[in-house]
Amino acid sequence: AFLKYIDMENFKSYRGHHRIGPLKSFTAVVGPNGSGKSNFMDAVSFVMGEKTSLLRVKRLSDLIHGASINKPVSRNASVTATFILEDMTEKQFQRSVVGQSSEHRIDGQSVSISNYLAELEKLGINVKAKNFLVFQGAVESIAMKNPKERTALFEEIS
Amino acid sequence: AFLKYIDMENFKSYRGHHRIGPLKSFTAVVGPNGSGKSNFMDAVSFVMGEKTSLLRVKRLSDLIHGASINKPVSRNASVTATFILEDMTEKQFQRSVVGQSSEHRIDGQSVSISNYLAELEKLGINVKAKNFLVFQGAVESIAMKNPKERTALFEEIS
Amino acid sequence: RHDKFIDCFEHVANEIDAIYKALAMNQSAQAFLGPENPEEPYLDGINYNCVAPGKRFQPMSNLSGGEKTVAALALLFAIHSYQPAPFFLLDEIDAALDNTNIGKVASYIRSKRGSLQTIVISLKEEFYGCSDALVGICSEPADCLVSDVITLSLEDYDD
Amino acid sequence: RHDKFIDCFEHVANEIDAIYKALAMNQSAQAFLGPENPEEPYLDGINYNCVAPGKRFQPMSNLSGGEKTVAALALLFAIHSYQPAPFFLLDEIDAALDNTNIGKVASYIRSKRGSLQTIVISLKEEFYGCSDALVGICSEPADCLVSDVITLSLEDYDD
Ligand SMILES: Nc1ncnc2c1ncn2[C@@H]1O[C@H](COP(=O)(O)OP(=O)(O)OP(=O)(O)O)[C@@H](O)[C@H]1O
Ligand SMILES: Nc1ncnc2c1ncn2[C@@H]1O[C@H](COP(=O)(O)OP(=O)(O)OP(=O)(O)O)[C@@H](O)[C@H]1O
Ligand SMILES: [Mg+2]
Ligand SMILES: [Mg+2]
Repeated sequence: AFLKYIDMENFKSYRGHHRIGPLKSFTAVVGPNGSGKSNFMDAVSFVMGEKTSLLRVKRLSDLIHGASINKPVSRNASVTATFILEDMTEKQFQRSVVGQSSEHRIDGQSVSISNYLAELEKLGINVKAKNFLVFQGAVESIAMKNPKERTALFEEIS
Repeated sequence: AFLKYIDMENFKSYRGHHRIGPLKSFTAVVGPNGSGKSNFMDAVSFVMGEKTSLLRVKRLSDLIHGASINKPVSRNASVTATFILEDMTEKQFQRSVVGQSSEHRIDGQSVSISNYLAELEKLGINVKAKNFLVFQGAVESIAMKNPKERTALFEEIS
Repeated sequence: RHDKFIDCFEHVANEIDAIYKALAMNQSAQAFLGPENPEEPYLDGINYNCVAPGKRFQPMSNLSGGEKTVAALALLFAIHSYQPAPFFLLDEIDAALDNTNIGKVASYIRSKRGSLQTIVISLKEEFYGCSDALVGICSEPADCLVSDVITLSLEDYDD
Repeated sequence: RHDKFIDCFEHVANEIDAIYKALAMNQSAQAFLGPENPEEPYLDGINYNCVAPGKRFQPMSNLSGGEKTVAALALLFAIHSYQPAPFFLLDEIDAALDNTNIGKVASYIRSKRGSLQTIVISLKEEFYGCSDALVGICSEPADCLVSDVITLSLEDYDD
């Protein structure tokens, strides 16, 4: 599978609708300090099922554009990831914040969270395995885990 | 006071005697990854009285050149800081590792550790105040301390 | 359950050294994973050790900032070879790397483009200049931060 | 004892905003230190808040990596104004800064050269190129790392 587009709707500093892509084999996200690069990473992590505490917010509703200054522009925010599969068909995963809870859709159909994560796992995506997202400032710690933590990592991956 | 020279003798990756300086008002230390830049910072921190745990080693004897591959080249290592005072005279502070303990000298005269630190404090140097040494990777945490830690910081400085 | 663990561990342990050598572009670099309990590795810890190019064996805590980053990336790519996620997203992993190591990491990523999609966030031209496409993010003045996005493909330009 | 604390706190609290504005080169930037217990500040915590240029008041945890670095340097320089250590030694503080912020921090350091000696360790030309002298460290191949030092004064060259 190949990640082609990320669509964000009122997610953190992205007001309204923004489409990022088409993404290539090696894509670089650039911009000044404080412009919203790590917010884009939070968007991708969110749609892949990452928990709120790793998205630098306390509550799901803090992810809505404007929440950082207590003026959320909407009750909702959403992120959609569009994958191109081996057979060249598209598959879309969408996760949204509605009030204080989050909803999950695959190709527009609402699904349960466990279905959503199971389908992602079929593509090889498992956020608990911590094997594809490296947050800002966290790269060195991957090498410096203690032996027990490393066993737990292998446990999750296998 | 103005720091003019740092002399290192068998300290970490510095074999034998090395003199760094004359240092200017704005000096930059450059070099490839793993060449010994942070080891230079450890040398300066050591001579200013910093504790071993902040010098990335477990024991004082690990500071001796070669200890990292269990082949220390000597029983001793030392660092000397040469300051130019307001009246243009020089003052030297030297701290050395001898076996498992450390010795302190001011202008060549052996002094007790409390005397040594008191003289440094007269120049405005107090490593406990954490107000002039910023270790690699630690800068952001200075702004993110919790309120109680910040009070303790002001306690130490005043 | 234990078989899967051993299968995964052995695969990654076999791959890590070659990946570290490729990342460091130096055959004298070494990396190995060793279980504390070789009979039943899942019961105890797993040690990770790297010997940086041109150096001898020493504890990982002795490595410099840049050396730790390269060691971490080797482990990440080795794990990926067992359980390939479709893409990587790496936020300023080049912060502690000098320009030589940035060049090595960038060319490793480029060499794996066939089997691995990578998205990096970077402030350094030496790193993002090697990518196939740039996503530029800028902010407009407003009450709170409002980000805007511009996408630019680099494939059309020569180096 | 308490008087000294209050004296120190008030001095730093008065200086921090001007220093942050100077570092950010932007009058809309704001920084303030506030005691949780204004009567007896030494008994409780002290809050630190920064409003990044062009943004509104929000918790410090919302700041980006680069914004946090600038906020940290402002606090460091403000504390220095009360109890001046003879020199600063800063190891790769520019890691999270973009080139604009590197320029601002470097020019702040240059502007204070009369009253403050600074030694920085850096991998970025945009930062170390602004210094008065370079200390180059290189390593020779040997059993363990052997560092060698070359000192070069930049004062003789023009920009
Ligand atoms: N819900 C939200 N609505 C609007 N803006 C937000 C929201 N949450 C966070 N922000 C803003 O996003 C900014 C942080 O952006 P981000 O961390 O993505 O920057 P960055 O581009 O990664 O910068 P750096 O290069 O310094 O790491 C903060 O200044 C914050 O005000
Ligand atoms: N006692 C010692 N004797 C010899 N070498 C040592 C000793 N202690 C540490 N080293 C070596 O010093 C190296 C680390 O150097 P240092 O951390 O100063 O690098 P650096 O120049 O700061 O690199 P980076 O840019 O990656 O931060 C390690 O590779 C280690 O082998
Ligand atoms: Mg960021
Ligand atoms: Mg270093």
